[in-house]
Amino acid sequence: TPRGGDQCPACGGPALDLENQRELLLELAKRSILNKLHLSQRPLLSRPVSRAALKTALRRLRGPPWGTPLEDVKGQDYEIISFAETGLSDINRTRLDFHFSDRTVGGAEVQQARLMFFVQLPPNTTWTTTVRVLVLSLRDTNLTLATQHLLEVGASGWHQLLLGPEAQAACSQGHLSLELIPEGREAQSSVILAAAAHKPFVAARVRVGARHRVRRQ
Amino acid sequence: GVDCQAGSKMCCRQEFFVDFREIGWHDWIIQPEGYAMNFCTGQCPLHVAGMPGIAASFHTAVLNLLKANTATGTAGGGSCCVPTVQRPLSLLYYDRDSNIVKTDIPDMVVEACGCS
Repeated sequence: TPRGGDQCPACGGPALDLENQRELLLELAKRSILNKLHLSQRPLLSRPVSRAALKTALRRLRGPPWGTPLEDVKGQDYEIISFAETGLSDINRTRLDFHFSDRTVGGAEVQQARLMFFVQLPPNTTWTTTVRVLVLSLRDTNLTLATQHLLEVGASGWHQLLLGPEAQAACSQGHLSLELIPEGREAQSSVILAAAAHKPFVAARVRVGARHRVRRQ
Repeated sequence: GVDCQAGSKMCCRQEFFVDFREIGWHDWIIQPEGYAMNFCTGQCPLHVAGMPGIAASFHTAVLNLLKANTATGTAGGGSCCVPTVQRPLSLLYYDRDSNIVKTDIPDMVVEACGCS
């Protein structure tokens, strides 16, 4: 920016002496990244995820490969991955809990939420289950049923389920609970794999300021 | 845009890469391994002002040079060497609550420079 008619501070001299300016530039780069991510300091990790789970999850997510960002990025999009924590479960049902940081999601709207899970089935069998979306009640802290999906899987491997607006709203509020109830006699635990590289996860797509734009329209 | 060479004095793009491992950020930034920040530096004499990428055409360069020669008190001027093309930086990182977040931050990587 020119300073009141004076010479522009970026001009008027030879290229910066990189060795002398290196520390300054590094500090500038750090501050720039933290500001854009709305962080005051670098996060300190409290619950790091295993590298195997992370690697598999990233491979499952579709999208442009790293280094090829979206062509027209007007706003700032986020995709948040939350790995399942197994809640109260028994042979007839499996509870999966997903936590989303309200500091990251807060003020933004979750535009899409996908459940990704790995199923292992014997050959020539199908597996049918009801996926119940549970949300926190407005009156108390109990979980209540918001909606449910019937899911039929015919082969082993990774599968995805697009969750509806109720689940998106729950992600926006920071917590999503899913309950999986199998239709047949097959024990849930032997079908859905939850160990290391096969851990189920939810990928939530968030756009900052989306809610604001909708209101203006 | 023009990339800076040794001894460049005119407006150019200086490459600058921040290695996340070097600054100890590789534990919370999962991808990429570094940030190609780059920046603009160098002089912007009046006759190249208003020409993104400096040499828009020979004719506009001559016209601007004529303008510069006829103007009074042109030393310095108000022209800046600024980014003319930028692209987003894609980041995959752990946030404060150990969520894994992917985002594209707009206008973070300087691709080309020119005189404002």
